[in-house]
Amino acid sequence: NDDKSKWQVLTKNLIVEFYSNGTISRIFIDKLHQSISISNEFRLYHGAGGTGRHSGAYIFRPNEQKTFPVTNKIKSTFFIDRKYHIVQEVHQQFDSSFVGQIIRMDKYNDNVEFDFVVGPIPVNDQIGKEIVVRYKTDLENDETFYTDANGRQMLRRRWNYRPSWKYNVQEPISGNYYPVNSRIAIRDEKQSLQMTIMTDRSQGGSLSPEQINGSIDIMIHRRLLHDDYFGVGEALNEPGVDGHGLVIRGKHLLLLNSIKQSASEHRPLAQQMFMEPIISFTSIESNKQA
Amino acid sequence: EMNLTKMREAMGVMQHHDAVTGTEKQHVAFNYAKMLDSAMLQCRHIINESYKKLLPKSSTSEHEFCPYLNISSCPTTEMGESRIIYLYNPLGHRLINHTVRLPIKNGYYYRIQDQNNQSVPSVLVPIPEFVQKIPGRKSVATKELVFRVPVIEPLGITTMYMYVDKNEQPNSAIEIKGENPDD
Repeated sequence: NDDKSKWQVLTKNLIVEFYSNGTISRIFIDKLHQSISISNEFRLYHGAGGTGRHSGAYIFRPNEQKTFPVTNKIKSTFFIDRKYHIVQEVHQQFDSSFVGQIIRMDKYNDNVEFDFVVGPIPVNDQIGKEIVVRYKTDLENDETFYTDANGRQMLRRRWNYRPSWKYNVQEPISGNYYPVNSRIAIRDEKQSLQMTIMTDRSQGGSLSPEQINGSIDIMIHRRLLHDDYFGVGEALNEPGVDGHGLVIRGKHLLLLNSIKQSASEHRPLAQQMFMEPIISFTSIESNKQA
Repeated sequence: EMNLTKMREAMGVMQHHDAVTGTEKQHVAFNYAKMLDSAMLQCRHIINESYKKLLPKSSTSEHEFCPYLNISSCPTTEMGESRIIYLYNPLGHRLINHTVRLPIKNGYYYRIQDQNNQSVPSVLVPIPEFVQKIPGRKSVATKELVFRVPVIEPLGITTMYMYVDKNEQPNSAIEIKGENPDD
């Protein structure tokens, strides 16, 4: 790239641009001659505790109606295979030791993979925390987003709105969270662009309360210290293998395409994600195998 | 049939509302994990039996599966020994240019060949520290061997060979060095 402060990585039809600190800044769609600005960050909610209804296994209920940054400082390393173009990835280690991420791009595919490791969530301050990953863009989605219904049709969701009754908002954040079984998307009708995030497991997702246009928040990990009194009888505080809290590793695939083309891209990709080839090894001698 | 039924039964239990939503008690969650793992073992046994029917009668070897690949760990590939790798595509459509990542240990040279003994380009990428330090990960792998499989047919099996050498070969995997953009 001519601008030495930025790095550009090519996929099949996308150009993904990074700032010099390794954070994602822009995606260009080559065939459409369009681009969007984009950022990706980890943020957290403080789970409701105290004397009222707690945030817990059954309900997501933040203490305050806002998120806090997990971390600001980041150490990034680029791994670019300039010979075979098999590997193009950025390893990001955040200054808080409990979050790390690899962003992968592939010359033969048009998705950007975010492979994250989160945990154990620190709770030394006796505050339960719920971690979200945010994809913030300049798309104009008219406060509307789409989530899948068990991998079937995409359902239209609107901020503070229910299609069949007048919605009186009591819980501005959790009242707008919806199940995301395999994907969540926002559309910009004017630019005819759709950003879809594919998840590798069921999660919760919404628009970002701090920017309800152009952003997607997906909850990826939770650690809470109180029971929510809905029946489970214990706090959502998984010990993990060493008793210090659970560590999760997961991935999101980001797709950016025209609204018209999006479904033909995310539908086969969802199947591919859920039914990834199985690798097995054998000690059979190669001549017998042949 | 009995082995398959074990997975059917486990999946039946997992469709209980608390397993779907994650609202079960912790000791129940542990039990669900145990139940699923046990059922998956039975299914692997079925796959092994199927292979035995396809392969020469003299071959008695068992397949090793890689259930820890999600934390970049695989005891079989990390031993520093050559292996045959099978990739099964459970999809109803072709997989093109599928990327495979195998955790490996340092100190050896690795190369990949396809079933026609043609060399397949491969690279070595470090496993980041935040992955290596995942609690419970008992692995000597510090790098991943990455290569592409050009085509896996629908419901098809593709065979690749992973060769481990003590000395560098002309087609050994290239190590990708990290670049710090601020530098």
